[in-house]
Amino acid sequence: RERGRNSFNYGAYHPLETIYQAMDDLVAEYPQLVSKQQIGESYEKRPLYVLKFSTGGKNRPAIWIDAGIHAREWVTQATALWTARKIASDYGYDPSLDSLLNTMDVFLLVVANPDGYVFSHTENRMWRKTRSKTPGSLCVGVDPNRNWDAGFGGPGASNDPCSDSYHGPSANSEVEVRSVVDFIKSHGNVKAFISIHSYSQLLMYPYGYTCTNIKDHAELDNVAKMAANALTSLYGTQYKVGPICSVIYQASGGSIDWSYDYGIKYSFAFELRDTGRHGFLLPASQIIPTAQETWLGLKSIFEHVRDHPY
Amino acid sequence: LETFAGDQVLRVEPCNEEQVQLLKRLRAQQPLQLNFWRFPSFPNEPADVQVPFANLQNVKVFLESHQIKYSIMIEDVQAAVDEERREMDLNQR
Repeated sequence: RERGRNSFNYGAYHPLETIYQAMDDLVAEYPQLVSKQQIGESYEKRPLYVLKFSTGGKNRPAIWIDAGIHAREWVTQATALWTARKIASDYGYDPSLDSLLNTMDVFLLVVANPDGYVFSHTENRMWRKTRSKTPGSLCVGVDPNRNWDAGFGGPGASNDPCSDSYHGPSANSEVEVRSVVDFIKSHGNVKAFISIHSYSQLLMYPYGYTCTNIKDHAELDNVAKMAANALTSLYGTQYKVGPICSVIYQASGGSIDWSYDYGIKYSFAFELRDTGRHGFLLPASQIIPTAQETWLGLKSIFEHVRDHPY
Repeated sequence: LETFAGDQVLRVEPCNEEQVQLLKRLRAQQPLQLNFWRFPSFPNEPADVQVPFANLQNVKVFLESHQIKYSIMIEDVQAAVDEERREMDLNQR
């Protein structure tokens, strides 16, 4: 059994239980900084846990990060777990992180779609959706990144329950999505919303449901380019930057479109290192390099958010 | 456990809007059990699609008959899964 910093292998993929145990271990190791909060439970009744990194204060401005909403993108959850330890272990040693955490909190949802994650580990490696049942259909699951209340049901989402991009019966129908929405709304002071995926190296900002530019286009483009440059500086991984619609494709009901329209200006989505040559099967030897380079990108965004309160 | 023996991932490169629309129509064909890893979007933007072994011929004929350029990105998905499993076992040891 892997426990603690000395034996846990961050360069490997793990089952859900091991990830949850590692989160508990992190909380036990850094109780002054890290706590665990349950924000809901999945369709199959698995807990949805966020790690909260806070140095105190009440309802401080916060940065939200979620990972692994598309279950099969395993390097995403692995990167989130590595990032959690990085934040905890670098606090007190990294002046940039110190100044962030002295004024803001960070919330990290390591496994945003636990049912899908377990299913991808046990039944179907290529599973991406939730595991909710659709009345009248034999097909299971909703694409949780088409289920947010942002142009719901529009272009780039399917109304076929058998499709991998099925948007679901209604916005927020998926409890995994609704739990995040409720949490963000009840917190009320989230200033950045970052969603982590993994395929084809992109760093995107809104919109996806429409191809019109957001009013903060220039600033977010600048922030994203700086973050991508920071990320590239470590291993040379090339990222493409831009709005979802023009960088990837028009897709409605996505999380960062919702967060932006809700008023969270700094909304970004990462698509981590994965050329497609390995598909979603990024070799385990690339987990830590992926996490390391992503950390530089994340930190660049953190710094901008910290220095540009609104 | 579902296996992916013989499944391939194709990188498809539509060169105009008409080809993009054809790919979108292909995507809607449920019996083909296609799993788009990257959905068709704009001309000259690649789409990646995992095709079950049983439907490979149909899909390739469709693409070729419409002069849609494609290449094989992953020869055998199951081989990639097996390789990953081997790496994971190694890591756990």
